[in-house]
This record gives sequence, C-alpha cells and structure tokens, in this order.
Amino acid sequence: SKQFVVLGLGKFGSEVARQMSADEFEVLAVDRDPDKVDELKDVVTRAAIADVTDPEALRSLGLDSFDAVVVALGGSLEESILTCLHLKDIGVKQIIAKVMSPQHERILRKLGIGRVIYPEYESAVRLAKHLGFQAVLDFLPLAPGFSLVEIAPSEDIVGKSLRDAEIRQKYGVQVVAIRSLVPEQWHLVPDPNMVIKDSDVLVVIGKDEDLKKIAKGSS
Amino acid sequence: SKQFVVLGLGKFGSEVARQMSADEFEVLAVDRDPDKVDELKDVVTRAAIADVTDPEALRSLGLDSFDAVVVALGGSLEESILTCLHLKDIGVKQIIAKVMSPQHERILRKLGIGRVIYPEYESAVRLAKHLGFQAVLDFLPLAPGFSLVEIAPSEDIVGKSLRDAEIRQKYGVQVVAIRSLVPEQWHLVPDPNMVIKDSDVLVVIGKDEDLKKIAKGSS
Ligand SMILES: Nc1ncnc2c1ncn2[C@@H]1O[C@H](COP(=O)(O)OP(=O)(O)OP(=O)(O)O)[C@@H](O)[C@H]1O
Ligand SMILES: Nc1ncnc2c1ncn2[C@@H]1O[C@H](COP(=O)(O)OP(=O)(O)OP(=O)(O)O)[C@@H](O)[C@H]1O
Repeated sequence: SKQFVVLGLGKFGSEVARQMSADEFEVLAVDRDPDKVDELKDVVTRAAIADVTDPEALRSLGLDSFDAVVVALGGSLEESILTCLHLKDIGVKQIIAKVMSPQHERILRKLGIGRVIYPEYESAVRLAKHLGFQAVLDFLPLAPGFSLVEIAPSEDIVGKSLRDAEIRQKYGVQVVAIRSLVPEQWHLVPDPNMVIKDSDVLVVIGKDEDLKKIAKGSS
Repeated sequence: SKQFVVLGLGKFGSEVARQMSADEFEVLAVDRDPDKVDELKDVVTRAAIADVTDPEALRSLGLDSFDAVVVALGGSLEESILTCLHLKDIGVKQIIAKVMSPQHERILRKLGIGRVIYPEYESAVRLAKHLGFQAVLDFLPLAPGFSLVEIAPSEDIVGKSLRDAEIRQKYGVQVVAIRSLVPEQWHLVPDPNMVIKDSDVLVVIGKDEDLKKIAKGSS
C-alpha cells in the first residue's frame, strides 16, 4: 500500500496529511514545530519532529522507501530549495513541492522537481474565471483552451428536452451531466429526453470561447 | 461590462486582479502598501492605496457600483472580518473572501459572506486525491462523490476502439474526452471507433469509488 511523506505541516501540508490519512494511505508527517507534530500524531501513521533542511535528519527518516514526498514548507525559499536538493540526493521516487512565487517555481523546476503546487495562484485563476462567466457556477480547466463549467440554463433552454435544446448544435459544447436540485440528483450521461428545469445545473464541456458565448447568452 | 474590486494584493489578490484584467474586465485594485499598488497600476483599470479596514476609505471608493468585491487580505483575521463587515454595511452586490483557517471561514459565513476561498486547503485536497490514484494524472471534483479524472489507459484498453473497450459497461464511468499526445490533439465527444493508444490520456467522469477501481485496475 502506498506511503507518503509530508514535510512541513502548515495549512497546506497538514491538510494533505489529513486527506491522505482519511483515504487510508500511510503518511509520515514531519515538522520542526512540536505543536504541529502533536496535532497530527493521532491522525497519521507516524509523526516526527525534525529540521528537514538537515540532510542527516532527512536520511534517518528513510525517505527513499516512500512513494512520494510533499515538501510543504513555507517561510524562506532557501529552506524549501535546500530540502528539495537533499531529497534529490537521497533519490526519492517523487517530489512534489509547494511554492510561494514564480521564481521559486523556476528554481525548483531547474532542480528537476517535476511537480509544483502554487495554491494562491491556482485558486486565483479559478476565481477569476468563475467571476468572468455570468451564469457560470463553477469552472474547471481541463487543458489549455478547454474547460468544464457548470452553468444555469438560459431561458431558451429551460422547459425543453436536452435533445430539443440542441446545445451542441447551437453552442458547440457538450452537456456531460445535469445536476438537479429539485429533487437533488445527479444525471451522468443524461437522457436526451430529459426536460431541463430552471433549477437544473448543466455541466458542460467545450472550448473556452464557446463556453463564454453560452454564459453570455444566458445572462 | 463587469467591474470588480480586489482588496489586498498579496499572491492571491494580485493574481486575481491580473487574470481578470487579462480577460478584459475592469478591475479596481486596492492595497495599503504603495509598492503593491505600483506593481499593478499599469495592469488594472485603476489601482488605489487605502487602508480597507477604514469604513470612510471604503465608502470613498464607491464600491456598491461594482459587481463583486474580492477580499484578499492576509495577516490577521480581524482585518479581514472588519472589512467584510463594512462591505456588508455598504451593501455591495457580491463579496468573495479569502480565508486562512476553518474558524475564519465559519465567522465569515455567519456574517453572510456567500463565497469563501481557502487556497491551501483546496490545493491540498486536490493533491491528496491525485497522489491517491495510481494511474490518474489529474483529479477534479465536480460534486460530492463525483469527479472527473484523467487516466492512463490500462493494458486491456490499449489497442481497442473506445466502443470495444466497453469502459462504461465494465467500470460504470464515462469517457468524455481523449487527449492524444501523439499527435497532440484533443478529442471531445470522442468517436467510438477511435482506437486507444498507450500514449492517450482518457478523461473520465464518474463516481469516486468507480474511478478508484479503474485506476487500480490499470496499475
Ligand atoms: N526546516 C524545517 N524543518 C521542518 N519543518 C519546517 C522547516 N521550516 C518550516 N517548517 C514548517 O513548515 C510549516 C509551513 O511553514 P509556514 O507555515 O511558514 O508556511 P506557509 O507557507 O504559511 O504554509 P501554509 O501555506 O501551508 O500554511 C510550518 O509548520 C513550519 O514549522
Ligand atoms: N487593512 C489593509 N488595507 C489594505 N491592504 C491591506 C490591509 N491589510 C493587509 N493588506 C494587504 O493585503 C495583502 C495580502 O496580505 P498578506 O500578504 O499579509 O496576506 P497573505 O495571506 O500572505 O496573502 P496571499 O496568500 O494572497 O499572498 C498585502 O499586500 C497587504 O498589504
């Protein structure tokens, strides 16, 4: 069964540790702050106090046997970078690092860190896209230029069956699911004969420019 | 055209302001730090220096005419809470606040703030889900228990047409798109006769427990 390490138990790191433990994975949680370690010791498989910038301390944790190490330190760039460097030396299987700036990301990528998480940036982009779509309730980018959005159906769609609404023909986007609120139910692979209510939420996939049109059209 | 305000230009707030400006919305960006304001003044419609906890300063910004106000302050809970309180008094149309803890979120919800963003928490949940799925390349929750994932096709799928692979019948999940890497191309609403290569990425939608099975099955 998979084993993970989280180095640094701030808001991000502690939540990664908690979620993975809840999903029944083995987690080693490490922080130099005894209080942070104490808060998690009954939640994770093992919780340890250590200064992870210290290569000796890192080696004694036996990290090369783990499937992935999440570097979730905050504070200075230096500590995160040094820790990643030592982890590369140890030869851990996979390193994921939380970054605090574009420069931080660039440095870690040059160190060969394959995966980088920038929470504030990612949440900001998502919020900006959300605010930009008038009738859109949620926005998930799938790939550059393609996204999945939840939209409220516009007046010319409400009361029609999915087939009659001809959303694909008119807007070039595909309805992949309908989330009904009355009664509360998900319809994956919705029946084309299903009549759309104004309380339904359409989950739609397509090119961003087509999604923008459907949102504007429904304002 | 829509107008937005961002109060607080840290990593999150400044990125919201930049993204919305890039999407050609009007943005008023506010911070008490002149350097932060200066960095954005050529990017946004208008950038102002102000202490946003000061109700007089807030009123003079004329915020009730904007479509939404993003409260992106860091530091103390107090400043964020006071600012939200004043915004409620002014009667702005929509308030979105960045929070720094579950307690912070609870307080703001009691104040009637409808939408709250907790970047570290959201990124942590997403990373934890990602690490948990073996063959899964990305994971996007759509609703409790339903998600969209990108997966590498397992051996019993590669070389078959989408129709013959019978993914829906076997796994109970729907392939909504295929991202080919060779050549690089997206196939939305993929042709059921399309043959799946081992370099393809399947974008799949379904219940979390079914998605877990398809990932495990392909390890
Ligand atoms: N050298 C180190 N060794 C072990 N733990 C460390 C080290 N440096 C920092 N930490 C821990 O990393 C955690 C995250 O750091 P901090 O809270 O400063 O960052 P942050 O960017 O605010 O994190 P988050 O956004 O996740 O809350 C803290 O609990 C801190 O004790
Ligand atoms: N009362 C205030 N009036 C105006 N601006 C403020 C006020 N308090 C804080 N700010 C600004 O809010 C911004 C974000 O604050 P800070 O950087 O402390 O938070 P943060 O949680 O680290 O933010 P982020 O995660 O977005 O980087 C800063 O640029 C700061 O100057």
